[in-house]
Amino acid sequence: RYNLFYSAFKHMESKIQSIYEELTRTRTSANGPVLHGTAYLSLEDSEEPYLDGVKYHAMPPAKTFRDMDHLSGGEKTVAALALLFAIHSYQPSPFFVLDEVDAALDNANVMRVASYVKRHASENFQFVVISLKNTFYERAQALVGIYRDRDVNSSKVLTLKLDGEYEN
Amino acid sequence: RYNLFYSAFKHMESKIQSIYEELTRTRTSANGPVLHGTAYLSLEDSEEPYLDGVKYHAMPPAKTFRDMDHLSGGEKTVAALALLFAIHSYQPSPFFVLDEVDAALDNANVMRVASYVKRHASENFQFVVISLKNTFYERAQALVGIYRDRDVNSSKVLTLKLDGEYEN
Amino acid sequence: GRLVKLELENFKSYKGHQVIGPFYNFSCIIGPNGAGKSNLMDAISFVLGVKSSQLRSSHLKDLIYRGGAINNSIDGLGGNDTENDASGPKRAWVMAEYHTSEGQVLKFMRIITINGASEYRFNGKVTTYEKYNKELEKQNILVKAKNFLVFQGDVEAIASQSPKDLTRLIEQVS
Amino acid sequence: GRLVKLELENFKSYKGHQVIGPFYNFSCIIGPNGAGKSNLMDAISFVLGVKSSQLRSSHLKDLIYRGGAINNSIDGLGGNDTENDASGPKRAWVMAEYHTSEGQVLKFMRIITINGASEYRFNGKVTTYEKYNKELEKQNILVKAKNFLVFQGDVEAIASQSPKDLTRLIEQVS
Ligand SMILES: Nc1ncnc2c1ncn2[C@@H]1O[C@H](COP(=O)(O)OP(=O)(O)OP(=O)(O)O)[C@@H](O)[C@H]1O
Ligand SMILES: Nc1ncnc2c1ncn2[C@@H]1O[C@H](COP(=O)(O)OP(=O)(O)OP(=O)(O)O)[C@@H](O)[C@H]1O
Ligand SMILES: [Mg+2]
Ligand SMILES: [Mg+2]
Repeated sequence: RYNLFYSAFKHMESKIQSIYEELTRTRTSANGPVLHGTAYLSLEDSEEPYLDGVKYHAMPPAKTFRDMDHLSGGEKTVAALALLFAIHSYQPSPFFVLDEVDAALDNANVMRVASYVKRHASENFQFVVISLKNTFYERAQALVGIYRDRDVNSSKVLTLKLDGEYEN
Repeated sequence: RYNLFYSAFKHMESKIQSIYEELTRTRTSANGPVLHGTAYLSLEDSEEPYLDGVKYHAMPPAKTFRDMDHLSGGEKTVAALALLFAIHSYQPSPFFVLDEVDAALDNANVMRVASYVKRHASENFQFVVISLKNTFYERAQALVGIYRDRDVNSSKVLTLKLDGEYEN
Repeated sequence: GRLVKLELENFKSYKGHQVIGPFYNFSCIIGPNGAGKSNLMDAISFVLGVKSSQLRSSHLKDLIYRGGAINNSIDGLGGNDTENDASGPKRAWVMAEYHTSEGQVLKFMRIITINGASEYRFNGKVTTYEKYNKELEKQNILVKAKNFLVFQGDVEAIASQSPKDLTRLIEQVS
Repeated sequence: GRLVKLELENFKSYKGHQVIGPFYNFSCIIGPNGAGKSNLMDAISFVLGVKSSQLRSSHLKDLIYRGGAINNSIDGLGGNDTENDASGPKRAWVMAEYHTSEGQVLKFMRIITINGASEYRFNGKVTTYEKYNKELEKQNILVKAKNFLVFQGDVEAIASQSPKDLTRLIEQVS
């Protein structure tokens, strides 16, 4: 049990930084440097890891080292997604369902998250994402449009493949 | 004490429907009828109102009568704002501060809420609203732009009156 | 493997029989507030065996489509009691078609009735919840950990969960 | 009456002395994630006397600007320990200028120091919290009810609050 836990922890620890980096990479000006955030996992009590707990730290680019609680709404969302994807890298479930995870994100962060999803979506890592923001859904392969048909008092569905095919 | 409570309740009860109507008015098609939602307050135990409680009900347009818990994220947000404005109508605080209340709203609802704020903002009913959505903030009288100055590691502010004047 | 399509009947706001899909590697669900987007996520969670309390419903029977009186208030007109059918459907079901990376087609189905009983079918055959869940685990779908389902409004809390909770989550996937 | 401008010094992410405003009848605060928008709402709440636990801080001293080591990781380069000043400011304050409908100018000010003590000033004169709050209540600013402050992420819960909570809110404003 301890070995299983420990190998999972070690794996996620090795992945979290590169994932958070990819989600926070920002170019401050046209020719400026590309900044990125820093994230890591630490064991509160490294003798018996599952006694005390795993602590998660994430610092957005050019920010001070602070407690996770002081992060803003949007900064917390990005840190949370990085953690989810790091956990997934160890135990890859075949698909993700995300319901308006972009609600607190500004346009720049919506684009970074949507590009990350577009880059990593594959046969074995499928994304089903609910979003209200066109900056997010315009990058999808296909749209599932839900509308309410007032006449029959029911939800109805239309599917649209974004390279043009239309299926219903 | 009972009289004070009762007159507050009666006042809000009389206002909640017209406020919710204004926030949910939808024209279903170009020449179609204008639908709107229904909202009301009820006393769970009308003998002793502050023993049990005031129950709030809100039904979006063309939806069935259901428990408030079954409303969607966006539907709950609109219902919540109607309640807040109804309470305000009885005891008008001079200003409101709203932090990203439009996060769960689709574009149509953002426009309805922003138009409501624009219509009701006045010398004695001031709104300070934090928003990431241009559909909301483009209707404001003035913008307070916050940015992070990396050189001095601090938040900085710019103010812009939307009819063109620029102040710093 | 991946989720290819969903079929549902009288599940939440989806009246009658509807087929949804196909789902691609990156599909986005869009639509106005109250259209039924989160209900579709509830349908996916439901067919995987997630409890009704996580699906914004206190009883399983709340997941069955209910018509009821519609609020048709129109400017100038009052009243709204139309189609007050108490005689709604008595059961609801969701079926998920899943294709493994080897090309096998798996069908997971869950049915509920108005008295709250749940029935699970794997590839058309009735089975127990344990066996059903075992088939999901073979595809690496660990419903207990739920680390691949993020419900509306829950994302921020994931970053600020306590070390104890984070440890439990890692334990469930290890 | 209305809120006309805010002045603050070393409050949360606002370093040094800054003046914010004027505020109009409908002002919108905009800016990227992490810029300091919610911190500005915290400044308004703080000057009205709201407790620090509602301002995402466990101690009052967390509200004082802290520089600290900046994370300047740049692609290709490591390291990030610059400007590690432990010698940050020892106090912070916020002042709100309020104009009544009769044209009077009122100034509400709250100061905190690193040891967590709070000082209240009304129109420049030090006063007790009770008197300070009385002056706010004269302007119909009922901080106990807080029905005019909606913090980030809290709006949906207002619609589904329990009848008991709603009753208490109505009592506080009546
Ligand atoms: N059993 C049921 N039968 C019929 N309608 C239902 C049932 N359960 C929920 N609903 C309806 O479904 C609607 C909510 O749908 P849902 O939460 O999926 O919306 P959404 O598209 O996610 O909206 P948002 O963008 O606001 O989050 C509610 O209006 C509710 O009345
Ligand atoms: N005492 C302090 N000193 C310096 N910086 C602070 C202090 N307290 C909080 N911060 C910083 O302020 C930032 C958060 O600001 P805030 O929550 O206002 O952002 P926001 O503009 O509301 O963003 P979002 O759009 O994501 O909600 C954090 O990055 C945090 O590190
Ligand atoms: Mg939803
Ligand atoms: Mg914020």
